[in-house]
Amino acid sequence: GIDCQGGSSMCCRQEFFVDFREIGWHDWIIQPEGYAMNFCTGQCPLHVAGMPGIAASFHTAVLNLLKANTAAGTTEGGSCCVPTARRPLSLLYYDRDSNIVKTDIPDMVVEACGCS
Amino acid sequence: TLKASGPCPACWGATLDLESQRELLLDLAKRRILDKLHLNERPTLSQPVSRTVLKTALQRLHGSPQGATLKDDQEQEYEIISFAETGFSSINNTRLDFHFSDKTTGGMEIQQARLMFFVQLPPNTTQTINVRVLVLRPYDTNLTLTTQHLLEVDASGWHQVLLGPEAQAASSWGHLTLELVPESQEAQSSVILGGVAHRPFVAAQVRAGGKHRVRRR
Repeated sequence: GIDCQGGSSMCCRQEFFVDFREIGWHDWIIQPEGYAMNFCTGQCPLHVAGMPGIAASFHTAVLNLLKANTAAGTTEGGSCCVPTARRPLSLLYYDRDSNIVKTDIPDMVVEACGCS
Repeated sequence: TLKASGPCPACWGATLDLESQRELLLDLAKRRILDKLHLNERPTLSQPVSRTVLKTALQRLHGSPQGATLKDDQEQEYEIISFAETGFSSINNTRLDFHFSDKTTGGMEIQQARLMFFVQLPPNTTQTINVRVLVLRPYDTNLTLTTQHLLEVDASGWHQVLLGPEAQAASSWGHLTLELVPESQEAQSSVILGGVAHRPFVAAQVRAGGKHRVRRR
C-alpha cells in the first residue's frame, strides 16, 4: 500500500491520529497517548482492482491490463479502496470501578490500503 | 459493505469541509473504541488511582505472563488490575473487597486471578497467612467461605496467591471478598500493609465471550 501525499487521487492510506488529551479521554486511558486510526481514501480504477495498492510485478501488471481491457465498457465500479492490513491497539485504561484494564483490540489500526 | 457493482459506499461526500470531516472521524474513533470495550459511554472515575499505586502494581506484575495476547480466533483478552477496598479490618483480620464492573466482565470468563499483597514482618520471623475466599452467591445475602489458601511468609515484601475457581467465579459475578488472617499475631499492628504504595490488588486474566462457550461436565 501507499501513503497519501498531496495531489494524488489514487487509493492510499491517510494518517489520522486521535490525541486522547485533545478529546478529554486522557484521564481514563492511561496508555497510549492517542489512537493512530488512519483510513483509506482515493479512487480505484478498474485496472488496479483486486490489487493491494500498486502492481507488484510484471505478471500482475499484464493481468491487470488484460482485466482493464476486458472490462472496458462494462459496468463501472465494484472496486473500493479498503484496508488490506491492520494491527491491534493495546490499551491500558481505568474502568468505572477504577480497576486498571489492559487489552489488545484487534484490527484497530489501518496499516495499508488497497483496491478490493 | 461492498456491493458487487456500483460506486463504493462512503461516509461522507465532497460536500463536507475539513473540520466537519475531522469531527466525524473523531466521533467514529470514539464510538469504535467504546464498542470494542463493550462500553456505552466513557467511564467516569469515582475513585481515581494515584500514579504511585499504578506504578507499584505494574512493577509487581513485571515479568509475569502477559495475559493480553491475541489468539488465532481473535478473541479479545483483558488483564484487569483491581485495587482492594478495605473494610471490617482489624489487627488480626484484613478484609479486602474487589469490584468488577458488569460492563467489563459481562459475558466474559475470568481465567486466572492472583492476589498480591504486602507483608511487613520483624526480622528473622515467619508468619503463616490464611487467605480466605468469601463469596456472595446469587440470591444470597451472606458471605460464604469457599476456600482457604495457607501461605508461609518468611520475609517482608510483596507476596502473591493464585486464587482458585471459586474466586474466579465470584469475580465474574462482579464482587470478590477476601480475608487475610495471620495465624499467629504477636505484633501490635497489622502485618498486612494497605497504604498508598502497598495497596493490595488482584490481577485477573479475562477472556471475552465466556458465557457463550459450551462446558462439558
